[in-house]
Amino acid sequence: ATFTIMVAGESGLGKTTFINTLFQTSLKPHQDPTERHNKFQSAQETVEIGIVRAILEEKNFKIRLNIIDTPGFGNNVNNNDSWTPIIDFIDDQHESYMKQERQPLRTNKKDLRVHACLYFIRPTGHSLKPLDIEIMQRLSTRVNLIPVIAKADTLSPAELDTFKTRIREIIEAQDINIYTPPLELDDPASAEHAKQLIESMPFAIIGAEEEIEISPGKFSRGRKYPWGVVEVENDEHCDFKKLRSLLLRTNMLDLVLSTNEIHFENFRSTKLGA
Amino acid sequence: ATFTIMVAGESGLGKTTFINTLFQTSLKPHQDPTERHNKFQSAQETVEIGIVRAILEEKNFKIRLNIIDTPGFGNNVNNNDSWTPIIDFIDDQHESYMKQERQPLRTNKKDLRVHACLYFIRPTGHSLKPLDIEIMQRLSTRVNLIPVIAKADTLSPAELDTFKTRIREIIEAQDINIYTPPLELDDPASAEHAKQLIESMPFAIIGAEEEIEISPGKFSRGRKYPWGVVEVENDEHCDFKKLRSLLLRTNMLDLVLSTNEIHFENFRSTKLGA
Ligand SMILES: Nc1nc2c(ncn2[C@@H]2O[C@H](COP(=O)(O)OP(=O)(O)O)[C@@H](O)[C@H]2O)c(=O)[nH]1
Ligand SMILES: Nc1nc2c(ncn2[C@@H]2O[C@H](COP(=O)(O)OP(=O)(O)O)[C@@H](O)[C@H]2O)c(=O)[nH]1
Repeated sequence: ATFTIMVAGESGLGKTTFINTLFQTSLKPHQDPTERHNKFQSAQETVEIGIVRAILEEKNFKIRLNIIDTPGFGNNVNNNDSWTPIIDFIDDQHESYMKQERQPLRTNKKDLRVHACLYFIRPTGHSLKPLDIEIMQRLSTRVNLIPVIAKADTLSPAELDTFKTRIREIIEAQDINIYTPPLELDDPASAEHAKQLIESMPFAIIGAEEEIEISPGKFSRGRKYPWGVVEVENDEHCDFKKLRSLLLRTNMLDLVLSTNEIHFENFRSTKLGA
Repeated sequence: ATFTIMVAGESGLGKTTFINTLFQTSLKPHQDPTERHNKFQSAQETVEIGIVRAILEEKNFKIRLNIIDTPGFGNNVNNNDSWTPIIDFIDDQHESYMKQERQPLRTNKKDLRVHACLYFIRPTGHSLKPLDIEIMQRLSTRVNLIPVIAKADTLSPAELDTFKTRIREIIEAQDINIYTPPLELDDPASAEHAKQLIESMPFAIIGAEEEIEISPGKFSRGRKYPWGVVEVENDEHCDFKKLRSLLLRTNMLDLVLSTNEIHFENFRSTKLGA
């Protein structure tokens, strides 16, 4: 079984750092070093999409992870259609799976269908950009979309609060369908956890590869500034742990099932109807 | 005498906050409250350029300041020509001054020629964007251009160092002429100060309107995060004081003279030659 996460957004928002942070805090490297990093060439453009392969190993549980690092976009003077490689990649995986399904011998189905797409938002403190809205609208109809606020250490607690509210308003007004953890769950503890995840969205993300000594002998991944140390795994500083919990624990199965049952079926019926 | 500073760059980089910080830490409001804020309508577009008027009062010295807050640009999907209102404003002031000069009665010359243009750079940690280079090239031939790194509290000391070096390399490679404090000065102390200013460029800027209690009873303008307090007027945290010193003390006269003697003359000869 594989679980595939895509990371998307303009260049310079810490996407690569986030992938490394997730990797270093929670994952093991893929056993085969030659399989660890792949480049995917989008048909339309000479744009490379990188795939990092990892293993998530828990007590009774081992799953192969693919993390797709997309090229940063939105940095040109004219950014029309800059989202094409990412949208194509998502569609291509459904296309490829559909073809394999039709094979008489359905062996070795290589499945890179994206189960969750993290869309990184620039922390301006103001609002979503027109480009963000354009891209999220296109992503939301194809994949489980999870918008996150990048480099959240740019925002004070009050600014973050205002920004999250503003983003939620725009997402609602623009009819952008984002992934929401199901709330009707059997046990009250899981339902409460899901409620807390939903209340924190969009998640405020901070990424760091460096281990910082936050107190004598105590190390934690974070960013060291002259005025203090930001800790990635501190809930007072950002929502990294909440996002990780959603992706790798509480909602992984739901993300996979909804991709296969909703997004893949949408794709298939669109293709067959066409 | 008036001194006019323009602030330019994409939306969300803290330009308005910077203007307020400069105002609150260093300036007095213009006596006439009706004259304090003006809107300037660019001829070509329905874009408003805001003018904040202030007074700089030192012991033997009083000067009227104009701070021009330009509309943020670069947030559209297609940003071609998004720099037009700003470039037009600069040219219009030279044009207007030239017309007034030709009047037989040269009274009440209202002079809004821009003496320094602060161009705000997004702190990605990577590089300048193509749009930054486009705009800075157009600004550099018309006005004293001072690029600054916005929201510098996004960058760790090591990242800031790398970013400053990268920006300097690109500015050099792209032949962008930026304002440099003159170094051949009579006294060694001033020469040393000029050298330190040049070594810190592009200046790392942090803006804050809030007064934070940084130690019991001691207040300073800054940004309060859960992991610490950033102080605007702390040289270990950013270059705000260096920039303020350049603009309002050590290089104000040079900025005014070079605008009148170099940039205005360039404009005049271009116009007369045309
Ligand atoms: N302030 C801040 N900087 C970050 C964060 N994550 C990464 N960075 C820095 O931002 C710069 C760009 O990061 P990178 O991961 O290459 O961004 P990408 O272009 O989106 O892949 C690097 O200097 C990182 O160290 C973060 O959470 N906060
Ligand atoms: N991290 C950080 N945020 C800032 C800084 N200056 C302003 N901000 C915040 O950034 C947001 C946008 O600031 P604003 O001055 O309106 O930006 P403008 O669109 O460029 O005029 C506000 O939430 C400000 O509080 C700064 O130096 N660092």
